[in-house]
Amino acid sequence: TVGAVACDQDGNIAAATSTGGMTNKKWGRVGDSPMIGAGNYANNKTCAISCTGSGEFFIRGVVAYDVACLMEHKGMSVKDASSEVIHKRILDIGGDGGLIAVDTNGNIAMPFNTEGMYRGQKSSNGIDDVSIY
Amino acid sequence: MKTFSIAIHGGAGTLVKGMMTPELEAQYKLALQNALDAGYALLEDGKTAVDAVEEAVSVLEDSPLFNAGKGAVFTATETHEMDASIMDGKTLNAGAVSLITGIKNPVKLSRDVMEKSEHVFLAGDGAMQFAKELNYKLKDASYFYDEFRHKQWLDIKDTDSFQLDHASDKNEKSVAERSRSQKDSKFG
Repeated sequence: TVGAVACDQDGNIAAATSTGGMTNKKWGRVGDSPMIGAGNYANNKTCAISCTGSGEFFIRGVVAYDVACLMEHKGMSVKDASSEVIHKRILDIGGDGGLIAVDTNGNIAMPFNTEGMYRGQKSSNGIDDVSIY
Repeated sequence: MKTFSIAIHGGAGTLVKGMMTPELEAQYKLALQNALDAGYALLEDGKTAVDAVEEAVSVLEDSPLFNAGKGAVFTATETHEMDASIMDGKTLNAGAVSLITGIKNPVKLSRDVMEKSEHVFLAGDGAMQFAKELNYKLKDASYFYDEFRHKQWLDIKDTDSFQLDHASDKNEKSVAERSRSQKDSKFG
């Protein structure tokens, strides 16, 4: 699965996600990647999110929207909300993976709870980083 | 001018600990940097966040290293089924496609669903029909063939196992063990 989130010069945000699914999948199995609210979500009130991980758990956890809800209803930062979802809420139901998120101020969060994550971030305030965790 | 930024992910690693060589790591990092730079360049140029995420994901889809587009994994029937989605935080418009095949850049099709249809989510044959009406050129199976992906599939074909494109140690073992026990079970 691959994905991107961005905040543009006008403070508008967006998210995109794309995947080939799972090796040897059958029965027309679909994961969270194309599901708005589960693997992908963007709302200028809160954040833009793209997820990667065990799709069935991310669907059941409505993960992307869950992060946005924590920001909107509990006033959490994008970093705290996405960390809460990946390190607590999704783990509680057995899900592993991670997400990338950006808010309308260009702040980025990239939490994950399993190894082997490929990530990159770049910002007009000087951040430019590509890492494999 | 407000702070603008972009973040990308290439999924969660197919290569578990110990399998990543320095050469391969350099290839992954270069592909990620290219995607990041492509998206960022659009933002720097004053383009929208939607343009930037579509571009960055397209670059990743064009790489065989990641499980999307060209690097998509094999299904149980040795085919490729791809899914993609995009959402615009300003308008709350969204587009998604699922179970599509032969499309070079599924994310572009998802954007077309968002902007050129009255729907949010198109799947399977209907999504392919939509792509054809927009004159998408279909790539044949050889474009999506990758030896590593094929080996991944051969390891678990004819079993009921499936494999995520990421693997914690725990997960890898369970997949391998499941796969082995199911293959052995054929011999009593």
